[in-house]
Amino acid sequence: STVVLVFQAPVSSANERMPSDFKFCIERGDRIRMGEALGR
Amino acid sequence: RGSSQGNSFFVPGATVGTVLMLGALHARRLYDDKKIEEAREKGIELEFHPDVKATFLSFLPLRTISRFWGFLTSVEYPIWLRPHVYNAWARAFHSNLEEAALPLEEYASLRHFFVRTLKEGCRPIDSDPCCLISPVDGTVLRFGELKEAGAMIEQVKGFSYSVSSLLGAKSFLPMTACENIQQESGGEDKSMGDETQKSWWRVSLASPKVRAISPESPMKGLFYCVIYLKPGDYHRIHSPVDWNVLVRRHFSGRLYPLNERAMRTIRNLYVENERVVLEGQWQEGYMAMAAIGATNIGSIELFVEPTLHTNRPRKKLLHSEPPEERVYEPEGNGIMLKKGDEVGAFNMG
Repeated sequence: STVVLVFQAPVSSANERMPSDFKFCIERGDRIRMGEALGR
Repeated sequence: RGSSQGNSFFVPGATVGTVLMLGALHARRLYDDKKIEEAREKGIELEFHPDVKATFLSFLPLRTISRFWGFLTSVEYPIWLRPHVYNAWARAFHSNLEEAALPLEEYASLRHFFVRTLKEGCRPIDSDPCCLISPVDGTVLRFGELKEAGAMIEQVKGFSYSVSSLLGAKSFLPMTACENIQQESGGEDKSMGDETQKSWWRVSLASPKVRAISPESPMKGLFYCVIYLKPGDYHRIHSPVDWNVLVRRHFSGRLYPLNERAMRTIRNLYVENERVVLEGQWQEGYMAMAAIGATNIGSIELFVEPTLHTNRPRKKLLHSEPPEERVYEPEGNGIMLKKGDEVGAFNMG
């Protein structure tokens, strides 16, 4: 079985002092467990 | 067969031949898997490569096989046998039995054991309010940003499927960041056309006119992440963020296996298979989660909608027919889920 997530997130901000780009914190092939961060 | 000449056991030649053939096929499969593993270690990407065996799968009654598997795994074991069966399962598929919430004797069947809950504290939820968590235990297959118009996700190198096919043609999929930029520079406003009446929140998510009200707010991109669950993994699905689920869509489809070999050899695997899609909105905009079934794990249970039944027998399955859709509280905010809440589970068969 497989789960696919599709979501909107910020890619750039007009406010340079508060960058808000979304970044994944995973790599392909990583084992991940429920509750661990995919991205921030 | 017994005989008076002293031969107490006789295996027919055809049986020996079959066993040898199956052994050879299995050895070939192990060899292929080893080659793939070696290629991956060298950084070589798997490529799409359709084969005859994959075509043969489409002629098999996989949904019936799946339901029969579900029936077999629902058979209750005597209490003394249960730990042996589940220990064997855990050894074969690398499950951690110490995490199971109940003693093994309390799981009446393999099917019951398969969707076991975990002990309190086994899966701490990342408390960072700016993070999006994994909804399942599994292996990350793909992730990234959808930049092109008509967003596509790569199944393997050489073959991709469209996100709108996965989520449904009536999906409220917003535009990608690139499309937003094109619109701002004078392109046609696609979201304000014929579909205006259909999606009040599609407009609010996607239209740069709305975004322009708040120039400090960041530009939104569209991201995806594909996670594969092995048979030994914890098979419950949780909420990745705090969000409001507005629509549920059920696609009654095929039930191909979803393993690595199938990914390389079967086109549109995720788009053809039976799946349940939840769509809604989180603090950053659009959110959708698709749970895709496979032959062995064919049915998807939603705790937010217990009446939904998937992998049902049907006289004739038309793959072109639209998905069955339910809007949760059309006038309200849908169903509110908190990060880490249980949403559903994959069941055997």
